[in-house]
Amino acid sequence: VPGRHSYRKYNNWERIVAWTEKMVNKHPEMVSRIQIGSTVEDNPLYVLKIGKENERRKAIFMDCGIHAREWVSPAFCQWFVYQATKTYGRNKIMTKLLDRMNFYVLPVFNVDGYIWSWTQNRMWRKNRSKNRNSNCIGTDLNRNFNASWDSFPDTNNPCWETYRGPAPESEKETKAVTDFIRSHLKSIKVYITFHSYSQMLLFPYGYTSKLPPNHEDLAKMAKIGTEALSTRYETRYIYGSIQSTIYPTSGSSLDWAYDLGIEHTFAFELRDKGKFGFLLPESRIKSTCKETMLAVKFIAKYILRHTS
Amino acid sequence: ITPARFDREKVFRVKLQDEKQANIIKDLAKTNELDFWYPDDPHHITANMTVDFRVSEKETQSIQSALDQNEMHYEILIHDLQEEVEKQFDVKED
Repeated sequence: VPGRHSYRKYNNWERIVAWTEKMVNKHPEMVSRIQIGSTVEDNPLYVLKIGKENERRKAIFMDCGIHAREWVSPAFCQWFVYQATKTYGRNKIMTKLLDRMNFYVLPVFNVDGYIWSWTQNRMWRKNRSKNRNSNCIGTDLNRNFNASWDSFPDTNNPCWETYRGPAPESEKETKAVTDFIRSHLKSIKVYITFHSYSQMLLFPYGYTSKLPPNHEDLAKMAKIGTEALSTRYETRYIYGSIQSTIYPTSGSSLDWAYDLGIEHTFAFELRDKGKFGFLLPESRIKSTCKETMLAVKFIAKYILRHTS
Repeated sequence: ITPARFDREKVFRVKLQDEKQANIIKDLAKTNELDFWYPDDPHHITANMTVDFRVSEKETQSIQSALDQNEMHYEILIHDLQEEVEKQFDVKED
Protein backbone atom coordinates (compact mmCIF):
# COMPACT_ATOMS: atom_id res chain seq x y z
CA VAL A 1 0.00 0.00 0.00
CA PRO A 2 2.16 2.91 -1.25
CA GLY A 3 1.75 6.52 -0.26
CA ARG A 4 2.05 8.55 2.85
CA HIS A 5 0.02 8.96 6.01
CA SER A 6 -3.39 10.51 5.68
CA TYR A 7 -5.98 11.25 8.38
CA ARG A 8 -8.69 10.64 5.82
CA LYS A 9 -7.48 7.17 4.99
CA TYR A 10 -6.69 3.92 6.79
CA ASN A 11 -2.96 3.71 7.46
CA ASN A 12 -0.97 0.53 7.79
CA TRP A 13 1.35 0.03 10.73
CA GLU A 14 4.44 1.22 8.88
CA ARG A 15 2.76 4.52 8.09
CA ILE A 16 1.49 4.90 11.66
CA VAL A 17 4.99 4.44 13.08
CA ALA A 18 6.32 7.06 10.66
CA TRP A 19 3.43 9.33 11.67
CA THR A 20 4.32 9.03 15.40
CA GLU A 21 7.86 10.14 14.60
CA LYS A 22 6.58 13.03 12.51
CA MET A 23 4.26 14.20 15.31
CA VAL A 24 7.12 14.19 17.85
CA ASN A 25 9.41 16.06 15.46
CA LYS A 26 6.75 18.58 14.52
CA HIS A 27 5.51 19.27 18.07
CA PRO A 28 8.42 18.52 20.44
CA GLU A 29 7.00 20.82 23.09
CA MET A 30 3.68 18.96 23.16
CA VAL A 31 4.16 15.41 21.89
CA SER A 32 6.51 12.75 23.20
CA ARG A 33 6.61 9.08 22.30
CA ILE A 34 6.97 6.41 24.96
CA GLN A 35 7.64 2.77 24.12
CA ILE A 36 5.66 0.95 26.80
CA GLY A 37 6.65 -2.51 25.66
CA SER A 38 6.57 -4.78 22.66
CA THR A 39 4.24 -7.34 21.16
CA VAL A 40 4.45 -11.10 20.83
CA GLU A 41 6.10 -10.59 17.43
CA ASP A 42 8.41 -7.90 18.85
CA ASN A 43 6.70 -4.90 17.34
CA PRO A 44 6.96 -1.79 19.54
CA LEU A 45 3.98 -0.59 21.56
CA TYR A 46 4.02 3.20 21.42
CA VAL A 47 2.07 5.64 23.57
CA LEU A 48 2.03 9.28 22.53
CA LYS A 49 1.91 11.68 25.44
CA ILE A 50 0.11 14.87 24.50
CA GLY A 51 0.54 17.80 26.87
CA LYS A 52 3.18 19.63 28.83
CA GLU A 53 5.93 17.91 30.74
CA ASN A 54 4.31 18.18 34.18
CA GLU A 55 3.60 14.57 35.19
CA ARG A 56 1.40 15.44 38.15
CA ARG A 57 -1.45 16.84 36.12
CA LYS A 58 -4.67 14.93 35.54
CA ALA A 59 -4.42 12.60 32.59
CA ILE A 60 -6.66 10.65 30.25
CA PHE A 61 -5.52 7.32 28.81
CA MET A 62 -7.00 6.36 25.45
CA ASP A 63 -6.36 3.18 23.51
CA CYS A 64 -7.34 2.18 20.00
CA GLY A 65 -7.04 -0.95 17.94
CA ILE A 66 -7.37 -3.65 20.60
CA HIS A 67 -9.29 -5.71 18.01
CA ALA A 68 -7.39 -5.89 14.75
CA ARG A 69 -10.25 -5.61 12.23
CA GLU A 70 -11.81 -2.55 13.85
CA TRP A 71 -9.84 -0.15 11.65
CA VAL A 72 -11.79 3.04 12.31
CA SER A 73 -10.59 2.87 15.92
CA PRO A 74 -6.87 3.54 15.22
CA ALA A 75 -8.01 6.15 12.70
CA PHE A 76 -9.69 8.00 15.55
CA CYS A 77 -6.63 7.98 17.81
CA GLN A 78 -4.55 9.44 15.00
CA TRP A 79 -7.22 12.06 14.37
CA PHE A 80 -7.32 12.97 18.07
CA VAL A 81 -3.55 13.62 18.20
CA TYR A 82 -3.79 15.61 14.96
CA GLN A 83 -6.63 17.78 16.29
CA ALA A 84 -4.98 18.28 19.68
CA THR A 85 -1.75 19.53 18.14
CA LYS A 86 -3.47 21.50 15.39
CA THR A 87 -6.05 23.32 17.49
CA TYR A 88 -4.00 23.99 20.62
CA GLY A 89 -3.80 27.77 20.92
CA ARG A 90 -6.66 28.18 18.43
CA ASN A 91 -9.59 26.28 19.94
CA LYS A 92 -10.52 27.51 23.40
CA ILE A 93 -11.61 24.16 24.81
CA MET A 94 -8.66 22.17 23.48
CA THR A 95 -6.25 24.84 24.70
CA LYS A 96 -7.76 24.78 28.17
CA LEU A 97 -7.68 20.97 28.24
CA LEU A 98 -4.07 20.75 27.15
CA ASP A 99 -2.99 23.53 29.49
CA ARG A 100 -4.28 21.52 32.41
CA MET A 101 -4.28 17.85 31.39
CA ASN A 102 -2.17 15.26 29.65
CA PHE A 103 -3.46 12.66 27.20
CA TYR A 104 -1.78 9.29 26.79
CA VAL A 105 -2.79 7.87 23.40
CA LEU A 106 -2.04 4.28 22.36
CA PRO A 107 -2.78 4.43 18.61
CA VAL A 108 -2.67 0.67 18.06
CA PHE A 109 -2.91 -1.77 20.97
CA ASN A 110 -2.94 -5.01 18.99
CA VAL A 111 -0.11 -4.25 16.56
CA ASP A 112 0.56 -7.81 15.39
CA GLY A 113 -3.12 -8.42 14.73
CA TYR A 114 -3.46 -5.08 12.94
CA ILE A 115 -0.53 -5.91 10.66
CA TRP A 116 -2.09 -9.32 9.99
CA SER A 117 -5.41 -7.71 9.12
CA TRP A 118 -3.56 -5.59 6.51
CA THR A 119 -1.37 -8.31 5.06
CA GLN A 120 -3.20 -11.60 5.47
CA ASN A 121 -6.74 -11.50 6.78
CA ARG A 122 -8.87 -8.37 6.92
CA MET A 123 -11.30 -10.17 9.21
CA TRP A 124 -8.70 -10.98 11.92
CA ARG A 125 -9.60 -9.95 15.50
CA LYS A 126 -7.21 -11.40 18.11
CA ASN A 127 -3.48 -10.90 18.65
CA ARG A 128 -1.01 -13.34 17.05
CA SER A 129 0.32 -15.30 19.99
CA LYS A 130 0.68 -19.06 19.64
CA ASN A 131 -1.41 -21.21 21.94
CA ARG A 132 0.04 -24.24 23.65
CA ASN A 133 -1.61 -27.55 22.66
CA SER A 134 -3.58 -25.87 19.89
CA ASN A 135 -3.15 -24.98 16.24
CA CYS A 136 -5.36 -21.97 16.78
CA ILE A 137 -3.60 -18.63 16.96
CA GLY A 138 -4.35 -15.61 19.09
CA THR A 139 -5.89 -14.30 22.25
CA ASP A 140 -8.68 -11.74 22.46
CA LEU A 141 -6.81 -8.98 24.27
CA ASN A 142 -10.09 -7.59 25.55
CA ARG A 143 -10.75 -10.79 27.50
CA ASN A 144 -7.19 -11.01 28.86
CA PHE A 145 -7.46 -8.45 31.65
CA ASN A 146 -7.69 -9.50 35.28
CA ALA A 147 -11.31 -8.57 35.73
CA SER A 148 -13.35 -11.63 36.52
CA TRP A 149 -11.11 -13.14 33.88
CA ASP A 150 -12.29 -16.75 34.10
CA SER A 151 -15.93 -16.24 34.99
CA PHE A 152 -17.29 -17.27 31.61
CA PRO A 153 -16.48 -20.77 30.27
CA ASP A 154 -16.96 -19.64 26.67
CA THR A 155 -13.69 -17.76 26.62
CA ASN A 156 -11.58 -20.80 27.33
CA ASN A 157 -11.10 -22.22 23.85
CA PRO A 158 -8.03 -21.00 21.87
CA CYS A 159 -10.00 -21.53 18.65
CA TRP A 160 -12.73 -19.09 19.61
CA GLU A 161 -12.65 -15.41 18.75
CA THR A 162 -13.03 -14.44 22.41
CA TYR A 163 -10.31 -16.71 23.81
CA ARG A 164 -9.10 -15.13 27.07
CA GLY A 165 -5.55 -16.49 27.00
CA PRO A 166 -3.92 -18.97 29.39
CA ALA A 167 -3.86 -16.50 32.28
CA PRO A 168 -4.81 -12.90 33.11
CA GLU A 169 -2.32 -10.52 31.49
CA SER A 170 -0.67 -13.49 29.79
CA GLU A 171 -0.19 -11.41 26.65
CA LYS A 172 2.79 -9.06 26.33
CA GLU A 173 0.50 -6.38 24.93
CA THR A 174 -1.89 -6.55 27.88
CA LYS A 175 0.95 -6.53 30.41
CA ALA A 176 2.59 -3.51 28.76
CA VAL A 177 -0.64 -1.53 29.01
CA THR A 178 -1.53 -2.59 32.56
CA ASP A 179 2.01 -1.88 33.79
CA PHE A 180 1.92 1.59 32.21
CA ILE A 181 -1.48 2.42 33.67
CA ARG A 182 -0.54 1.10 37.11
CA SER A 183 2.61 3.21 37.11
CA HIS A 184 0.64 6.35 36.15
CA LEU A 185 -2.39 5.63 38.29
CA LYS A 186 -2.02 8.78 40.39
CA SER A 187 -2.59 11.01 37.39
CA ILE A 188 -4.89 8.95 35.15
CA LYS A 189 -8.48 10.00 35.89
CA VAL A 190 -10.17 8.59 32.77
CA TYR A 191 -9.65 5.46 30.67
CA ILE A 192 -11.29 5.38 27.22
CA THR A 193 -11.03 2.47 24.80
CA PHE A 194 -12.21 2.68 21.18
CA HIS A 195 -13.80 -0.19 19.28
CA SER A 196 -16.21 -0.61 16.39
CA TYR A 197 -18.97 -1.10 15.40
CA SER A 198 -22.48 -0.44 16.82
CA GLN A 199 -22.51 3.23 17.83
CA MET A 200 -22.55 2.81 21.58
CA LEU A 201 -20.92 4.53 24.56
CA LEU A 202 -20.44 1.97 27.30
CA PHE A 203 -19.28 2.00 30.91
CA PRO A 204 -18.74 -0.71 33.58
CA TYR A 205 -19.57 -3.38 34.30
CA GLY A 206 -19.41 -6.14 31.77
CA TYR A 207 -18.69 -9.02 34.11
CA THR A 208 -21.54 -8.37 36.52
CA SER A 209 -24.97 -6.79 36.62
CA LYS A 210 -23.88 -5.01 39.80
CA LEU A 211 -23.94 -1.22 39.32
CA PRO A 212 -20.67 0.64 39.88
CA PRO A 213 -20.84 3.04 42.87
CA ASN A 214 -20.77 6.12 40.63
CA HIS A 215 -23.02 4.68 37.91
CA GLU A 216 -25.27 7.75 37.95
CA ASP A 217 -22.29 9.94 37.20
CA LEU A 218 -21.12 7.58 34.46
CA ALA A 219 -24.61 7.40 32.95
CA LYS A 220 -24.94 11.19 33.01
CA MET A 221 -21.56 11.61 31.31
CA ALA A 222 -22.40 8.98 28.72
CA LYS A 223 -25.77 10.58 28.02
CA ILE A 224 -24.34 14.04 27.54
CA GLY A 225 -21.40 12.60 25.61
CA THR A 226 -23.71 10.90 23.11
CA GLU A 227 -25.76 14.10 22.84
CA ALA A 228 -22.62 16.12 22.13
CA LEU A 229 -21.60 13.58 19.51
CA SER A 230 -24.93 13.76 17.74
CA THR A 231 -24.85 17.55 17.41
CA ARG A 232 -22.46 17.24 14.48
CA TYR A 233 -24.22 14.90 12.07
CA GLU A 234 -27.14 13.62 14.16
CA THR A 235 -25.48 10.22 14.52
CA ARG A 236 -27.41 8.26 17.12
CA TYR A 237 -25.46 6.43 19.81
CA ILE A 238 -26.96 4.45 22.65
CA TYR A 239 -25.27 4.31 26.03
CA GLY A 240 -25.27 2.16 29.15
CA SER A 241 -23.32 -0.43 31.07
CA ILE A 242 -21.70 -3.15 28.99
CA GLN A 243 -23.69 -5.93 30.60
CA SER A 244 -27.09 -4.27 30.22
CA THR A 245 -26.48 -2.74 26.79
CA ILE A 246 -24.77 -5.54 24.92
CA TYR A 247 -24.00 -8.71 26.84
CA PRO A 248 -21.93 -9.98 29.75
CA THR A 249 -18.19 -9.99 29.08
CA SER A 250 -15.30 -10.98 31.31
CA GLY A 251 -11.69 -9.83 31.31
CA SER A 252 -12.30 -6.48 29.65
CA SER A 253 -9.92 -3.53 29.89
CA LEU A 254 -12.79 -1.25 30.87
CA ASP A 255 -13.77 -3.24 33.95
CA TRP A 256 -10.13 -3.80 34.90
CA ALA A 257 -9.31 -0.08 34.76
CA TYR A 258 -12.41 0.74 36.79
CA ASP A 259 -11.64 -1.84 39.48
CA LEU A 260 -8.05 -0.55 39.59
CA GLY A 261 -9.49 2.76 40.80
CA ILE A 262 -9.99 4.86 37.67
CA GLU A 263 -13.51 6.00 38.41
CA HIS A 264 -14.38 7.11 34.88
CA THR A 265 -13.89 4.46 32.22
CA PHE A 266 -15.69 4.32 28.88
CA ALA A 267 -15.74 2.25 25.72
CA PHE A 268 -16.82 3.72 22.38
CA GLU A 269 -18.22 1.40 19.75
CA LEU A 270 -17.74 3.69 16.76
CA ARG A 271 -19.66 3.75 13.46
CA ASP A 272 -21.52 2.25 11.93
CA LYS A 273 -24.48 0.06 12.88
CA GLY A 274 -23.86 -2.74 10.47
CA LYS A 275 -24.33 -1.53 6.90
CA PHE A 276 -20.56 -1.68 6.51
CA GLY A 277 -19.64 -3.11 9.90
CA PHE A 278 -15.87 -3.33 10.18
CA LEU A 279 -15.49 -2.15 6.57
CA LEU A 280 -16.50 1.47 7.10
CA PRO A 281 -15.43 3.29 3.92
CA GLU A 282 -12.58 5.78 4.27
CA SER A 283 -14.93 8.53 3.10
CA ARG A 284 -16.68 8.23 6.48
CA ILE A 285 -13.57 8.35 8.66
CA LYS A 286 -13.47 12.13 8.94
CA SER A 287 -17.08 12.59 10.02
CA THR A 288 -16.82 9.67 12.43
CA CYS A 289 -13.73 11.21 14.02
CA LYS A 290 -15.14 14.75 14.12
CA GLU A 291 -18.29 13.72 15.96
CA THR A 292 -16.36 11.48 18.37
CA MET A 293 -14.04 14.37 19.22
CA LEU A 294 -17.05 16.25 20.60
CA ALA A 295 -17.84 13.44 23.02
CA VAL A 296 -14.22 12.99 24.11
CA LYS A 297 -13.76 16.73 24.67
CA PHE A 298 -16.94 16.79 26.73
CA ILE A 299 -15.68 13.91 28.91
CA ALA A 300 -12.31 15.62 29.39
CA LYS A 301 -13.94 18.96 30.27
CA TYR A 302 -16.25 17.25 32.74
CA ILE A 303 -13.31 15.54 34.48
CA LEU A 304 -11.36 18.78 34.63
CA ARG A 305 -14.27 20.39 36.39
CA HIS A 306 -15.45 17.54 38.62
CA THR A 307 -12.44 15.65 39.88
CA SER A 308 -9.90 16.64 42.46
CA ILE B 1 0.97 -17.03 2.61
CA THR B 2 -1.53 -15.61 0.15
CA PRO B 3 -3.84 -13.08 1.79
CA ALA B 4 -7.34 -14.33 2.60
CA ARG B 5 -10.04 -13.40 0.11
CA PHE B 6 -13.73 -13.15 0.81
CA ASP B 7 -15.26 -13.55 -2.65
CA ARG B 8 -19.03 -13.99 -2.54
CA GLU B 9 -18.96 -14.27 1.26
CA LYS B 10 -22.03 -12.75 2.88
CA VAL B 11 -22.87 -11.04 6.15
CA PHE B 12 -26.31 -11.92 7.52
CA ARG B 13 -28.30 -9.92 10.02
CA VAL B 14 -30.91 -12.01 11.88
CA LYS B 15 -33.49 -10.51 14.23
CA LEU B 16 -34.16 -13.25 16.77
CA GLN B 17 -37.77 -13.48 17.94
CA ASP B 18 -37.42 -15.99 20.77
CA GLU B 19 -35.20 -18.47 22.61
CA LYS B 20 -35.89 -21.18 20.01
CA GLN B 21 -34.44 -19.02 17.25
CA ALA B 22 -31.47 -18.11 19.45
CA ASN B 23 -30.76 -21.81 19.87
CA ILE B 24 -31.04 -22.41 16.13
CA ILE B 25 -28.28 -19.87 15.49
CA LYS B 26 -26.15 -21.37 18.27
CA ASP B 27 -26.59 -24.81 16.71
CA LEU B 28 -25.68 -23.47 13.27
CA ALA B 29 -22.55 -21.99 14.85
CA LYS B 30 -21.55 -25.44 16.06
CA THR B 31 -21.79 -27.05 12.64
CA ASN B 32 -20.71 -24.19 10.39
CA GLU B 33 -17.82 -21.76 10.33
CA LEU B 34 -19.70 -18.59 11.17
CA ASP B 35 -17.68 -15.45 12.00
CA PHE B 36 -19.77 -13.48 14.47
CA TRP B 37 -19.55 -9.74 14.01
CA TYR B 38 -22.20 -8.95 16.63
CA PRO B 39 -22.17 -10.25 19.30
CA ASP B 40 -18.47 -11.17 19.39
CA ASP B 41 -19.26 -14.73 20.30
CA PRO B 42 -22.23 -17.11 19.77
CA HIS B 43 -22.39 -17.79 23.50
CA HIS B 44 -23.72 -14.27 24.00
CA ILE B 45 -26.71 -14.85 21.73
CA THR B 46 -30.05 -14.44 23.47
CA ALA B 47 -33.68 -14.05 22.40
CA ASN B 48 -34.75 -10.69 20.94
CA MET B 49 -31.21 -9.87 19.89
CA THR B 50 -30.01 -8.83 16.44
CA VAL B 51 -27.11 -11.00 15.33
CA ASP B 52 -24.64 -10.27 12.51
CA PHE B 53 -22.41 -13.02 11.16
CA ARG B 54 -20.24 -13.72 8.15
CA VAL B 55 -20.78 -16.88 6.08
CA SER B 56 -18.45 -18.42 3.51
CA GLU B 57 -19.68 -18.90 -0.05
CA LYS B 58 -19.94 -22.66 0.32
CA GLU B 59 -22.09 -22.45 3.46
CA THR B 60 -24.38 -19.64 2.37
CA GLN B 61 -26.94 -21.93 0.74
CA SER B 62 -27.39 -24.20 3.75
CA ILE B 63 -27.51 -21.31 6.19
CA GLN B 64 -30.11 -19.45 4.16
CA SER B 65 -32.22 -22.62 3.87
CA ALA B 66 -32.08 -23.11 7.62
CA LEU B 67 -33.21 -19.53 8.22
CA ASP B 68 -36.02 -19.84 5.66
CA GLN B 69 -37.21 -23.19 6.99
CA ASN B 70 -37.45 -21.73 10.48
CA GLU B 71 -39.15 -18.60 9.12
CA MET B 72 -36.55 -16.34 10.68
CA HIS B 73 -36.37 -12.61 9.94
CA TYR B 74 -33.07 -11.86 8.25
CA GLU B 75 -31.41 -9.55 5.78
CA ILE B 76 -28.12 -9.80 3.95
CA LEU B 77 -26.03 -6.79 5.00
CA ILE B 78 -23.14 -7.53 2.67
CA HIS B 79 -23.56 -9.65 -0.47
CA ASP B 80 -19.92 -9.92 -1.47
CA LEU B 81 -17.48 -9.20 1.30
CA GLN B 82 -14.46 -9.05 -0.97
CA GLU B 83 -16.06 -6.22 -2.88
CA GLU B 84 -16.62 -4.29 0.35
CA VAL B 85 -13.03 -4.96 1.46
CA GLU B 86 -11.86 -3.31 -1.75
CA LYS B 87 -14.45 -0.54 -1.71
CA GLN B 88 -13.51 0.64 1.80
CA PHE B 89 -10.48 2.39 0.28
CA ASP B 90 -12.63 5.07 -1.35
CA VAL B 91 -10.45 8.11 -0.62
CA LYS B 92 -7.71 8.83 -3.12
CA GLU B 93 -4.11 9.11 -2.02
CA ASP B 94 -3.35 12.75 -1.23
